[in-house]
Amino acid sequence: GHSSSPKDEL
Amino acid sequence: MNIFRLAGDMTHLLSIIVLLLKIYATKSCSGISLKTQELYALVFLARYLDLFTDFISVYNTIMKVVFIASSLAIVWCMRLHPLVKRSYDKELDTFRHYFLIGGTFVLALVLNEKFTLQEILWAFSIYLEAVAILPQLVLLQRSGNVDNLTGQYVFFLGAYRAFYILNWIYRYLTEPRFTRWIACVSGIVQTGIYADFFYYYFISWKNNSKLKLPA
Repeated sequence: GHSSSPKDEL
Repeated sequence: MNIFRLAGDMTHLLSIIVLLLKIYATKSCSGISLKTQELYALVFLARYLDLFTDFISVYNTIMKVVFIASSLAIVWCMRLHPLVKRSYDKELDTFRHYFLIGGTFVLALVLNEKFTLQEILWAFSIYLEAVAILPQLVLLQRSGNVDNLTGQYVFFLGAYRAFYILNWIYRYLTEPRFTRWIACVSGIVQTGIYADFFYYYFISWKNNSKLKLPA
């Protein structure tokens, strides 16, 4: 499936 | 990292420092909602589960630890510190925040980027953060006059997410496929909830008068 957005923010 | 996000994170850190200063300097937590502090501790615990699994950067890891540790320390202080807990406005801090937890969790089950535990908890933390300030704003309206440090605390807390909105606009314009609908929409709602507080805060600053929220 589609990948989720990278959690690079706090 | 861009200047808007850095400004946002530093403003967020500043809000926590102001709150810790208020509690430490005055040995009092009057005017502070314990429920809002508990919601923030839950937000950080639910959002930073990847603290040990996904390394982003030293900065990211340090800030996550600081946010988790400070939010838990504030809750501990307001619940257990013998001197501070006496000044907690228990009878004013009556917002039913369990509804906020339940409602945002159900929303996260429905609206998430991927139906995995980590993504559902991340979306839950984003939605919960948007409404976590409500018990605090209700308490300020009930407690009449607001002391300076508490007013500054709420102001910086609201301002940080406004910087994040600028960060999302900047990233949308500079990064080809940047889309964070959950964080963006929730962040706009979160900043909007502070709108009336910002208005009264500006008025009190302009008239150099005491901050007073209408009941």
